[in-house]
Amino acid sequence: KEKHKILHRLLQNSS
Amino acid sequence: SHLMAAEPEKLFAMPDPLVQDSYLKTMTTLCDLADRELVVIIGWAKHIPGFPSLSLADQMSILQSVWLEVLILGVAFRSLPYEDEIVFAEDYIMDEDMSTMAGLTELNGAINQLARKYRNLQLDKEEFVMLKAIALTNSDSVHIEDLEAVQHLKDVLHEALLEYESTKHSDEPRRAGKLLMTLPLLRQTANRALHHFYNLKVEGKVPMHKLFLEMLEA
Repeated sequence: KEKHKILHRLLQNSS
Repeated sequence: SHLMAAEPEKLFAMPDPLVQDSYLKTMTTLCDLADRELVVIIGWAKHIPGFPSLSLADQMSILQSVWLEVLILGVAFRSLPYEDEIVFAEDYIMDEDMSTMAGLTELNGAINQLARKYRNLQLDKEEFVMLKAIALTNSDSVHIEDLEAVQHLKDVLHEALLEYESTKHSDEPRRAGKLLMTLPLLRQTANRALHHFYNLKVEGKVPMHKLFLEMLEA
């Protein structure tokens, strides 16, 4: 479920 | 110096000039600003030495618990030059009358109390950036898995603060302690803000962006 979060995506982005 | 370089550019609230001032407009403007601040805070956290080395799950747990503290500390710091006014952004400064109209008397009162403490201490920017990083690592989230790694991060930042104070404010031996003792009021104020905006979310009248909603729910 956590993987669908925007926070998860933003933390994964490299910049 | 690393934290100083990681300081993000300031954001602007940009309230819609075509919409007449109202309670709804104020809340919409603040929620939109908070959503953009969140993106900035998440990007900033990645520049805190050691933070990106934590597991992704722990990074999430920490940010979910302290994002409002980080945001409010920023607001309090921006408000330092303005007595009794809250600087949500350089183009969005609320005085007491505006706060009353927006139903933010209690919240802005608390932010003001915090800003007054920092004003009395003459908090400088170096101290602000360290305190903000300490607030990040001082999360008491029960979901953190690697508590030791987070404690290490906190220790490193604590050391940096003590070292800074011993060289820059050697005449005030209790200064670091005074700064750290403002953190309970910061957490209390963040909780107040959380309740305010969570209630707004439940009411459902103010449009909110997805990230802001997600963090309020977390």
